[in-house]
Amino acid sequence: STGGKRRQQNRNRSTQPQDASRGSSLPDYNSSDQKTACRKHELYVSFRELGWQDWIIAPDGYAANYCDGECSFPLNAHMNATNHAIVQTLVHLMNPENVPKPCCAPTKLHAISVLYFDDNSNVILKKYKNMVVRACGCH
Amino acid sequence: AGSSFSVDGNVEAHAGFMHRRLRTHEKREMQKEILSVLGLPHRPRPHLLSQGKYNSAPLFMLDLYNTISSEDKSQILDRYPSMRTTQSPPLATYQETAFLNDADMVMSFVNLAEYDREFSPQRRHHKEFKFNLSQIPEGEAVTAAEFRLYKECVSGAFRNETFLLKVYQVVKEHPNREADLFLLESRVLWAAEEGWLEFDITATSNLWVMSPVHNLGLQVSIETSSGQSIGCKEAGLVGRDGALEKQPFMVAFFKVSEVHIRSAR
Repeated sequence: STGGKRRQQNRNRSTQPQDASRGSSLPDYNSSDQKTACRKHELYVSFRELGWQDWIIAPDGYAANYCDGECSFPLNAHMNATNHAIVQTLVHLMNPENVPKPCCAPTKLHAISVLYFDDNSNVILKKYKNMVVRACGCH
Repeated sequence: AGSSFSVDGNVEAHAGFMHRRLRTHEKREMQKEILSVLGLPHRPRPHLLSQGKYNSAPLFMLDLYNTISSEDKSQILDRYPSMRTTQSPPLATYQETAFLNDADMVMSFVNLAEYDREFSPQRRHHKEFKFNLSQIPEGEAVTAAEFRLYKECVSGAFRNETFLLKVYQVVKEHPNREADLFLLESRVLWAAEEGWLEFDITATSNLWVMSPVHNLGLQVSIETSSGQSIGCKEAGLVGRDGALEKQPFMVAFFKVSEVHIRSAR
């Protein structure tokens, strides 16, 4: 089975487009080095930092999540989110404990309300409900 | 967790989320993403407002926003009672809160009228108000609309007066004589009264949304108990030259219209 696994990795590597410009070589999924393991990060998006405080009255920002590491999307001409999800599934079968499960199912977002000025200095309070994200990712 | 650094290095507590400086391209991507979620073609550039001071409409809308947020929170608080804190009562009336629950969007509109019309003693003093409702997104229907005026306590000659305030919808304008008006509401006021006056203009607003050419604004006139026409300022009504937080404005509550267009059989 070890031989099979190595052959599988070689095949994986050969199917992965090498992004010479970035010179990145795919990490060895079995290495003990978890530095590039897929992780979900949390980021607070501040409207003030975006320089938008002159037109957004409230909230002052919102909490967002994003994933980084092995499950990043090297979205170039050959790899799109769906392909990546398939590759992740393959990797998932062999090393379930290494990466989180990829998922392309629609994800419902929390409802948010935003208060902001329009171009004519009218004020708009809008409720954004039933927002669904259809992207694939490390959910 | 639970502590973060803002751009200027101060520690801000945003529950559990790190706050790091965004790179320029990240900023641009994030701005694009947020505008698409908000359904906006570009980032609005409102007229320069006096720094850090909001006038009456944004203050009122901020109160509605806090009402919504506290309601979301109260749903959470119901689930986690230990988080309950004392909250100051909202400015919006109970009725407005009911409109708010039902609405998908609320808009306040800046008064566009430039001047008060003061005619000769034979003709009536009145104040004009105009609002531009043409920017409303497709498919939004007005479920409720209010015109709000702030009245201050009157001292001086009229301090013991009662006033009759009338709000009209302007139906047709004429170059050399008074416009044709439709009376929306009349109300008796005491000189000593102080606070916000709300007038229901839902039907008028719906007409303005559906037929912008009919949007000729509102007129307010005031008489004393002896029938003398006086200026709004003398009766304590705050106009464009008054305090920012007491400026007149209108607010409309919208719901995405449920009307489904059926193709003919």
